[in-house]
Amino acid sequence: SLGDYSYEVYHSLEEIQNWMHHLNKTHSGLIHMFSIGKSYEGRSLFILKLGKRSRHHKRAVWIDCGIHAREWIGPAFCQWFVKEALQTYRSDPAMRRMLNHLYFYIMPVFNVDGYHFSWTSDRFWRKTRSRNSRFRCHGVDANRNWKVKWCDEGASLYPCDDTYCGPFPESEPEVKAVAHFLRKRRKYISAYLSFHAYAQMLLYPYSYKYATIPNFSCVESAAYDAVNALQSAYGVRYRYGPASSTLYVSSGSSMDWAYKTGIPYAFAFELRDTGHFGFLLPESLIKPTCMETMLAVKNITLHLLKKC
Amino acid sequence: YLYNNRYAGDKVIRLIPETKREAHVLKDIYHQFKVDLWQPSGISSISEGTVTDVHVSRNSSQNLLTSLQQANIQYEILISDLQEALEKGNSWRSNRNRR
Repeated sequence: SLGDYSYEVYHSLEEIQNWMHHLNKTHSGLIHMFSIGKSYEGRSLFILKLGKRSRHHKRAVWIDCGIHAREWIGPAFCQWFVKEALQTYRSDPAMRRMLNHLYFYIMPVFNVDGYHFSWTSDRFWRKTRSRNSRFRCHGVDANRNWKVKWCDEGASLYPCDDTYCGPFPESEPEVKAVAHFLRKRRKYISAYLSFHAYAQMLLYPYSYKYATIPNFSCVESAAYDAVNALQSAYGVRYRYGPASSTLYVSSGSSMDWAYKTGIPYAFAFELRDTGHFGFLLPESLIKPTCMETMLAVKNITLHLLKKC
Repeated sequence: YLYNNRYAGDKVIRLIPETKREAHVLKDIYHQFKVDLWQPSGISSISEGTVTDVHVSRNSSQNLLTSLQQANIQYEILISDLQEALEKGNSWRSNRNRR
């Protein structure tokens, strides 16, 4: 049952996938699990489609976690989100409205090969695990591999760098599979949310250049309300703004690609903390991190249900 | 120990270059020591005022700190022993199951 699985510890890839299978069987009214392809090492890329089934087309929100392998709080949040959605569907009018009006496509672990590698071999691995036989180094930065100003500023052409953009855009099967999925459904997807760590920020486009997006006022007000909602939980402050000026310039990111593809609300969260623990956020902080982030995500979702 | 104790003695250090010169020196040092950059994600993103967190191995940490002192760059040690931080951060049950 939902209650038997702990959402306050970090889980291995196998545990997360077993959990997904289990929910698919036990909560078929609100959950449907499917695969969108295979990773470089042949692992299935599982997605959970969450929401009340409807005969009509519903708009959707895409949420992915774990693009970067070592950012474990991301997948922990994705699991938390699903748990909260299922547990509060009946009791929370806001959640009920969200799941009745929208679908949520949740990808708890985007970079499955990298996540498994960080669990078993190198805790601080970031990239995918693909390998070009011409080079001695493994992996591509899955957040530099998208076809939007690919391999420009903030990305590297050198395969041994952590921001290696890959031999060409969408070279990584994981990136290609998600891009294909989102491209096909772009008319219905209203928001793209990607979860990373660490910096305590809520970012929106652009990452690849210093410029203001056309729907700035709607996105900015959604971000402002979201960080205030987040802060209301435990007083934790998140900075917010365009990624290029709030964090740093980086080209080829999933958030910029989603926005360019036509998804009007594209955000990247950088979750806790700001460096005291860094990627080693203790399990004791999973619950408060996820609870406050939940408020932000609900706030953004309810914002896009009202027309801006 | 988790990960065969490979992170014993490794450190995570925070540096914020205050000038262009310091940023340039820091980039050179990072290249030289082949550090694991925690933030920002790439060395090219480092400029004056950038908060940089770097994971450095036990073997390289003393030489790196000496280079920083010689360049007169201020630093702060965020995590003095990465293995210890790793072991502390997970519950006993998680650690036991993983082992």
